[in-house]
Amino acid sequence: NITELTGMFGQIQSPNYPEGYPSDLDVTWNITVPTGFRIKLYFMHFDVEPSYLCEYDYVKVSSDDDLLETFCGRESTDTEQIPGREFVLTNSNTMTVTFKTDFSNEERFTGFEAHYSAIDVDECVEKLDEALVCDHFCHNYIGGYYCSCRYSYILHSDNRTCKVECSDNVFTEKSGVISSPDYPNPYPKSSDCLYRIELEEGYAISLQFADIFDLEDHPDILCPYDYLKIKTGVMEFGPFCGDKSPGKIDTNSSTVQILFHSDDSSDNQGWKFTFTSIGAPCPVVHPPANGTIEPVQEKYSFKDQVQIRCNTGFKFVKGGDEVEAYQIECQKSGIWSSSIPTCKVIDCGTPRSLEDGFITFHTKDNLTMFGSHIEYSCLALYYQMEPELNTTYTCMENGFWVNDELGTDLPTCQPVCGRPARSLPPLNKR
Amino acid sequence: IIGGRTAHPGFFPWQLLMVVEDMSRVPKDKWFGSGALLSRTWVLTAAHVLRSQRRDNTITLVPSEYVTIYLGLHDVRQKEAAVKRTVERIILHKAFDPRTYNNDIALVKMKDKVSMNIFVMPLCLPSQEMEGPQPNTLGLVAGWGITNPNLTMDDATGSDHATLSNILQYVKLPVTLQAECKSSYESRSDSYNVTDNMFCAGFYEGGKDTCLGDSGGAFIMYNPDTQTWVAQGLVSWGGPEKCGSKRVYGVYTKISKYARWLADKMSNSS
Repeated sequence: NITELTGMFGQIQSPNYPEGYPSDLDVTWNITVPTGFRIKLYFMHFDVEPSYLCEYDYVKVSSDDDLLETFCGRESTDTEQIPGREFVLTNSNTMTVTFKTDFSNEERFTGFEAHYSAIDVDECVEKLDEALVCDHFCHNYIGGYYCSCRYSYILHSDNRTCKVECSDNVFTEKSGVISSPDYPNPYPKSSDCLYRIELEEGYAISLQFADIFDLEDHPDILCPYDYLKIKTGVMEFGPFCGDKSPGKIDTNSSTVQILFHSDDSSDNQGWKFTFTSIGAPCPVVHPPANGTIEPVQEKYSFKDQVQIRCNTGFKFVKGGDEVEAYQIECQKSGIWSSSIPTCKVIDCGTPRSLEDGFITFHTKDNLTMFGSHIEYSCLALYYQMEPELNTTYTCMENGFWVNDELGTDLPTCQPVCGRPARSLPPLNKR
Repeated sequence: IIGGRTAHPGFFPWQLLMVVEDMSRVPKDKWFGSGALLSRTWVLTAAHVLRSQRRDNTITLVPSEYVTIYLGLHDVRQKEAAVKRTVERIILHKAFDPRTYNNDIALVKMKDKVSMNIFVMPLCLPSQEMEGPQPNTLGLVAGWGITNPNLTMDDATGSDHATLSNILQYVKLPVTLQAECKSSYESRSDSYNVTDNMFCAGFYEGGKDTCLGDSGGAFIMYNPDTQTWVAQGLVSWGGPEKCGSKRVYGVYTKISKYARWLADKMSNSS
């Protein structure tokens, strides 16, 4: 004789209540309420034949095959209990009430009347001790609960744990710091983070982990829960877990991937490292003869630029053109972009001729190199220099013959006027 | 040159002979004058030397290709030994009046430059601030013109060369008081007009003068400050009387009046 009850509340009574109940009864009430609720049962009246350990007649209340209470009698003794003003509360949403009687009653017992009601479960409070019902925030409502996460976290598909979105973090600076979220506070659960450091080819990235390193580990199995892996194109470092810092890792690569996995449990501090990069080293450069380089360094690496200049009076000759300065750059291959050219002394070349004039070289072998001097003169008697000044020209660093006053302009030889070489006879007084 | 002396080679290295052959006329006209070298390419002369020889008042320039210049010339019979140049451009003063010979000045640009030497050398020009020649100061004029005042130019360019001087002649002349010159000419005819652009030179008693064929030659004066000879005048005109006659002064273009004009033309045309 089983009665199924599914209402949110209800009443159960012993047969014939409030008259005496019959013998040889075995009546069961199966009460079911929605999940998220528990069932509260309380008796308004209880009068069942008493017996030692309730062997004759009794009311049993159980839930999920767990016996909660057994009641009999009119009052509680050391060995038997009546519900009195107490109530029975299930942990789940089901309750079974069984009423059994034996073949005889010495007296007339009236039985019982009880009421039940569905009671909301505050999972946020009650599950606090069980595997943390919500990772961050718990919100109870009648019949259930839900979880939410702190800013920048997202709720995992398990609707309980909070993870972070960290699947595509790209770093392109030559140095920086990367850490697990919230480091050194506990890192998020159920997360798979990917960090990428991507530099120009020619750089080598090194990682220096901080001393505080704390990832959930296992005494026997290598990093089964949470782990950190460092990958380059050809190499893989890790997995790392536990509380021992990996220290320094030289990846020898310009691109590095950092994979961090956490499962849905644990409360560890995480990891942090500083990454630095150095370019491919180039050989030390030395200044050319009659030239200088800048900057002068002990070491040169990828991207370093060196400007080479010739001393005053010297120039580079490249492709037939004279070049003022020359710049080379350390390439990713560790080779300079160009060899160091040689500084060649500036040659002002043959000076321009002067109409009705001539040139006197003041240096041996009629040199026309930087620092050489020449002098312009006009053919005597018939021409005179205009303007009349010092007509010495010097071969300057710009490759031109330059006069202090005229610059690169030339004087002119103007014919001398009115001064015949053969003088007229003197005038005679009359 | 009347009453002059024979120059030695190199005395007047700026002196040049300008021969004009007007092929457009039948029979062709041919005459000559003088000029003075100013620079490697520029020559100064009188405008009337380069004017077509018409007996009217029009100004028709002879084409430049009709003009030949001989520099460093001493004996006109030895032109092949001289420096010969053709003409690129002729600049006549735009105010030249063929009736009065007022503004009788012209510039000639040679096609090719000349190099200076003992026989070829330019003459100085007066500065723009300089005044004209002062009365009674002496100047020199050279030329290959008539030496015999009894002959005309036609006679001179004819077959009888005896009256022309083959060798460069020169004469020393004093600058005439401007008032004396003006009154001298105005007393003979109203048509003469001695302007401020002209000056006269010569002796009251005559005997020394420039004459036909000397036109365009420079009247030069010595500047003791710069120790150079300076062109002060250009042989321009005279009266119909015989050259060298008494109180018939030679009239010269006053170059100082044209110093700026000359500077402008030579700089703009160079």
